[in-house]
Amino acid sequence: AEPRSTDAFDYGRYHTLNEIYSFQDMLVAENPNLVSKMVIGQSYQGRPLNVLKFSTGGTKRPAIWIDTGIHSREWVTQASGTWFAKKIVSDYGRDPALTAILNRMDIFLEIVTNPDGYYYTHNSNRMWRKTRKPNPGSNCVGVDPNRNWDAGFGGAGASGNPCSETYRGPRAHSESEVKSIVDFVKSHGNMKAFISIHSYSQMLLYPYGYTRTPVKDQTELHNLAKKAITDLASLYGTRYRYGSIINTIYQASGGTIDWTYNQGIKYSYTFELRDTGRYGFILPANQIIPTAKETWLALMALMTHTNNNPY
Amino acid sequence: KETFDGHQVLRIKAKDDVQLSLIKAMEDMVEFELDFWMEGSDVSTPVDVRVPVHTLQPVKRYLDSRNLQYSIMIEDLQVMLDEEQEEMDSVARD
Repeated sequence: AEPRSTDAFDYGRYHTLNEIYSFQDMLVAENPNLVSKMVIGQSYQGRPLNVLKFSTGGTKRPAIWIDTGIHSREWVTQASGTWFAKKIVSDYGRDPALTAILNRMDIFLEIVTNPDGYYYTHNSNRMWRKTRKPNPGSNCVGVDPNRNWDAGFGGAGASGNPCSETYRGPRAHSESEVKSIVDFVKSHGNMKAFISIHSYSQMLLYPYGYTRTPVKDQTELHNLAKKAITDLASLYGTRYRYGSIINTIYQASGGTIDWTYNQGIKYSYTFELRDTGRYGFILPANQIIPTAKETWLALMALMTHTNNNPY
Repeated sequence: KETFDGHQVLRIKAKDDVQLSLIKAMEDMVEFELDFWMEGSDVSTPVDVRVPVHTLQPVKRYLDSRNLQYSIMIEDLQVMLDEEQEEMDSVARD
């Protein structure tokens, strides 16, 4: 029983890959003047890498990128991404802050960044995290798409063992799910913020993960992170830690936002959503909407700052 | 579909850097078949790790013998997964 509209879509439960694809098409059909769907590439198994573009005009406007689900088992992130998409179309023209952002910038949202892995979590292995490409010479499948970027690639904080959950892959950008974003960001050339959303452990992180060298914009990114998690906590009191990846969670090489920051995208952040470990990746569906709502406040802080501080 | 009956998620807390390195060394012990859910960069961040039922005993022996403190965060992963699936099925039926 497919919902007939995005108003009837149940944001408070987990959905299959096809249901999310259908949602994306409905949202585009309902909002032709605001939302379009771009296919930036294909996954290893040939699934489309769909990106929703929210734009009120112009060409190559300064833009904000948000992705969810790069680690497929982190289901609350794809579910939150779906809620974000509806929130954007609901609030444009109503919420002055979001309207101001979209009157000057575009927003790109990739909800299912690892579709092969996400499909696999629904049908074969709920604990799957990586891509689904076989590794030549190994029985183990998949690469960690958050260790495959050309930023400190191959350094400490990733594994060279194909059977590891943090296997970096045979070379940087070897995974089509990663390479497609790399090519899109480079061809667009005007991204001003890049936000990659994971779960769990309730953290807001900025570069670097592969080195202890502070980024040159450390002070600004740190202060903005503090403002964002303060706004997040204002709704339900959810407490976040924040800081650079290497100082706050662990050393990780080949990470997404290290690469985006090194491309010149100053406002590069990673979220680790709920919870702190009671349920981990198996977060109950009744926490999807509260998680999305509180995260949205933090996203608005990051996006508003980006819009108010052009560079 | 892979099942996880009896798999447990352990939360391990290092008291100091020596203990943290003992925990990190477990990443290379492929015989334990561990799945690190959350890793820690320092002693303030616990390490969460999923342990298959058939390696639970040797893993707990490893932890106990090195006086590594741990708690059981998830007693039986499959029970939680069944609840999640049941909820998805029931909503789909509705």
